[in-house]
Amino acid sequence: TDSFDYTQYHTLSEIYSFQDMLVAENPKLVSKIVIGQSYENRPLNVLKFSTGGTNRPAIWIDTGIHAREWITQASGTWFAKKLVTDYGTDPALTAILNNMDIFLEISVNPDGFYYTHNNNRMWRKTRKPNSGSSCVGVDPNRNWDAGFGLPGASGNPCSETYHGPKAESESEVKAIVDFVKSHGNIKAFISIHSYSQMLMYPFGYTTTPAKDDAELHSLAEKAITDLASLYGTSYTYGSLIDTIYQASGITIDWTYNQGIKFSYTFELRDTGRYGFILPANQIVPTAQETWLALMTIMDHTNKNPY
Amino acid sequence: KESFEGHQVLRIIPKDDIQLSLIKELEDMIHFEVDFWKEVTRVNTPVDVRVPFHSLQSVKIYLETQGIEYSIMIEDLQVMLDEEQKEMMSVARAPEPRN
Repeated sequence: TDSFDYTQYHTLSEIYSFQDMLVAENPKLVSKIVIGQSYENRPLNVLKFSTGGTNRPAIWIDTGIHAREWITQASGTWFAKKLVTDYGTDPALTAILNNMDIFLEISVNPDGFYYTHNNNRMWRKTRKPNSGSSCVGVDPNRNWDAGFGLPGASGNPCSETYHGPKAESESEVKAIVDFVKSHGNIKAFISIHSYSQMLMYPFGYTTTPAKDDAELHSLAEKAITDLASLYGTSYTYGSLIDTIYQASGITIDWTYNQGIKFSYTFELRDTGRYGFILPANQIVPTAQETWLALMTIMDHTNKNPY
Repeated sequence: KESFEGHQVLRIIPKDDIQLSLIKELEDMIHFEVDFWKEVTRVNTPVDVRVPFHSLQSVKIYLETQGIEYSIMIEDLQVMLDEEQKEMMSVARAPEPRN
């Protein structure tokens, strides 16, 4: 993985190969878990970074739930490499990994990602057909059982924010739900999107503040301050409904309702010129600055057990 | 492979609540087949919308007649996608791992 080109976008098969290489190179630190299968039978791979122990408290990071947000899968790949290179050299990360496990799902929506490479670069949703409609796919970030179907998602299968026929109808979502429930000890859950330069916490479906609103707010402020320290990229932050718009059935509302206090979602950088076609030379700077914010959240999670 | 030739991405910045609701109405005009990259949120917050070539004139006229300012963020999406593809293809790939 030293020769993997982190400055370029990669296909799904290249990312799968990268994951296997990383595991082969770091067998004592990294393993691959297949938590399920996509609609088109692709494996849902999760990299587990662990220094031992059983059922340690854990941090979950995912990228690429929306297929066309290529910067997220690319950043996830960079994070994976960063985790192995910094363990043992960076004191903060070493302390985290000596106490907690980190799970990283680089491509949450592999069918959609494959489709962006081969058929439609602008595809966002899953690839499951919708009964009674010619439109394909569900927005996997409206398919969670948290305010499912409330305002902030669409009931129209042709919409980019179609919530699906029922909560967890998408195998890509259900696989994470089952994993989180069976693990039972995940303490932070960070879901990464692009491109609005935001860091948000629950809720999206209601204006009622989360019980931990104050702590989530101050940690978000610290995280985006640390992020900005590298290249000056300015983020907005706050609860999702206050920061962006009402959205129902979203990932972090479900994880928060499961008791995962540090539930956050990122919208990575917006250069104001390219939208989802962020040039590849932006991958590493985006990943580098995001890493600083991730470290802030992970460090806080490690130092503030609950 | 779907082509996005002639598609533009417009950046619209709503100046007041009336403009906000007018842009939201654009979302409901399904025949335009617009794709909101950045959804309508609040006043002075950019909305980015991909507009297919066949709807460009109508959407621009709609915005202009309502007095809503916009700029063209992406002039021709397919040109950018071609560049992206070219860049991906030109990079010397690392050899595949041995079986």
